[in-house]
Amino acid sequence: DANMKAGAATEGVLANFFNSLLSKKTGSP
Amino acid sequence: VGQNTVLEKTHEFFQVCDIEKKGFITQRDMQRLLGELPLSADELEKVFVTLDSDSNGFLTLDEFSTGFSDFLSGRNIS
Repeated sequence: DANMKAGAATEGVLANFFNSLLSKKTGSP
Repeated sequence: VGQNTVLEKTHEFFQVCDIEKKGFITQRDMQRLLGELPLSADELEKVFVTLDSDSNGFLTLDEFSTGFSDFLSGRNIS
């Protein structure tokens, strides 16, 4: 249902967020 | 990915968002990531709401690192 879809979407967004954070270069080059 | 990476990335995240060094971030602070990460404002809002486990509108270092660790250990939280 709608709630489950919203949850699944959030999970994907969360994964995208953390993966982006992990691949982001830290501070100094 | 080890615990050090979680700590490092958590602090990095807070450095970008919590520029006033409050020790927590709000949804507004979170939007500072708009240029840093490939996520939309709407997506960042969803991430914030998901990580703010007590739904008080403040995301603490502890809440963030817990959510981060959970994600890394499970990779697919249900």
